[in-house]
Amino acid sequence: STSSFSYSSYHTLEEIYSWIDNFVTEHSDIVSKIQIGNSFENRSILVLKFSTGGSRHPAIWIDTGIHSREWITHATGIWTANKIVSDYGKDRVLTDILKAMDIFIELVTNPDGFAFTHSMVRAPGKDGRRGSRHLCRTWGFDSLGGFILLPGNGSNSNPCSETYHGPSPQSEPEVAAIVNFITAHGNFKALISIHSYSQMLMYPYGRSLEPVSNQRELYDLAKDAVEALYKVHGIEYFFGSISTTLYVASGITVDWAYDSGIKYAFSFELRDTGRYGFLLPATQIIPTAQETWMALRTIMEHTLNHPY
Amino acid sequence: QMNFTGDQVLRVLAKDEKQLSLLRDLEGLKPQKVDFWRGPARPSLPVDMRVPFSELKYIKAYLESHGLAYSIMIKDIQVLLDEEREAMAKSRRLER
Repeated sequence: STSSFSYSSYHTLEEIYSWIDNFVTEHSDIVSKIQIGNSFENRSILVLKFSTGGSRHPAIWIDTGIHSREWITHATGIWTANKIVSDYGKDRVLTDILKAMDIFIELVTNPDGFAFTHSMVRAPGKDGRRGSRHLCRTWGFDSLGGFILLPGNGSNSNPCSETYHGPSPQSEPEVAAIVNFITAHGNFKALISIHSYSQMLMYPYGRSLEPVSNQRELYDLAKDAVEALYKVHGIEYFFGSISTTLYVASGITVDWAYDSGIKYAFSFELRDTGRYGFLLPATQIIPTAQETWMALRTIMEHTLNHPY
Repeated sequence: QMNFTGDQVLRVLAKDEKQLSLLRDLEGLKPQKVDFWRGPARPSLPVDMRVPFSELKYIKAYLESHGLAYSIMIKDIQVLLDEEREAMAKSRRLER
């Protein structure tokens, strides 16, 4: 059962998938498991659906583990999933959100890469093995700044490069699974992609300095979210559009989401203690998840209160 | 599991765009000498790079010769990885 599961530890892919099965069994009234596809090496790609009924509720998407070496993101996602079932019915804001919306969480967005970090190379990087697309792709996918969905400046077609993009959004099975699922669902109102580490909360665009149409709203919402995060453990985040906060990067997840009509699209870069990089010790999992939750809850509440 | 004994992570603070481009030049070296954990983005943001033990002398000389200020964020990556692995094993025992 999940009662013996340690939310303050890192786990392997098998342990996470086993937890998912137990978690869904124990909370079947509000949580279900959906397989949205298979990875390049044919592992299941799983999504948790939190719903109190109805089939086409407006929905919120959260993914962790795009960069599979950043274990803190998967661990934060697992803690968040448990927080949702623990607080539903107690936390008025969350209860209101779930009464009107569904929440989808993809915990291990890149299962092949995650397995690779446990079995072969904990810190895959650009010195990954050159050679066949398969090998490079395993780690190459790790170092993407999100899903390179669209060819454009700053991305290229070399599967061993950091800014690899497939010839089309559907070219990578992990990307295709998300793109197809979100597109087929057709009623997502917010998308939040969780990476680490830089202590940043960013919104579109990444591909250009041109502000999005609801820039002011996203700026104010990001400000509220990082303030809510700060109040928990005093961690300060930068926030703003990707291109003005970080750098101009082509076709990444939140750009694609925004262009697909999802007005509230955000990328998190979780806490950076300045001592561990993405190798954050497990002792930091709970505090990181606790502060991230307050920012997520702020974004979800805004989405609930601003239907479109 | 690949071993990272002696590999270090250096945190570099580039003063300006010129220094940032010097860091980007490192990215293009063949064979790869550094792995950016936080890539060169803008002068106000730190750049973190993993440097294999065998390249440390060369990379530190490169940084110092170009006046790039750096600190050692992680002295030996493998030490952190061993601690992480031990923590996971301990947690697994407790969970059982």
